[in-house]
Amino acid sequence: AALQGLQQALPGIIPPGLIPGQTAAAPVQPAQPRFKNFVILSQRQLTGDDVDEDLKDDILDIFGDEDSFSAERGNCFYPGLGISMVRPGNPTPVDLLISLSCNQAMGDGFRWPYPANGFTSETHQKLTKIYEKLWGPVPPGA
Amino acid sequence: ARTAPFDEMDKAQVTVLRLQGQEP
Repeated sequence: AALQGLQQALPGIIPPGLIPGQTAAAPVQPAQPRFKNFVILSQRQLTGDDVDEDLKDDILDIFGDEDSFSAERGNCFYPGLGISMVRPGNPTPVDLLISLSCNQAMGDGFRWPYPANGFTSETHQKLTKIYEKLWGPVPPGA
Repeated sequence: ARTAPFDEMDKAQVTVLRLQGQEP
């Protein structure tokens, strides 16, 4: 007890674990990186090579066209794919959260330009292909 | 032509992120 009192009086002098029955402090977990409060499993910056340019064009073609969207969307939102676009000279990114399982996208940093944000079946297929090109098969719940 | 703001992204830096989605 005297030793314990001494440790309390002089923290750091006696290493933790020296006193029997005392548990070591849990290591501090690093905060998981998040995008719009959703846990990031991995991320990739699209570079200027041809494959990435094609991917970028595909993404812009989908989201730049009202016909990509319909009212058909799930009553849920579990985004498995995020996209962040930063224009030169504009500090506000255009961010997208995409939930394939719930068939819809949400935007941040801009006003959603269309009346609907659910995917058409064609859009769903295109986005699935984009996901597969980047990371392989789309897991359920993405 | 693409709808704004996607018509301004030719020189944009685009990052794609794989997110957890629904926890299994």
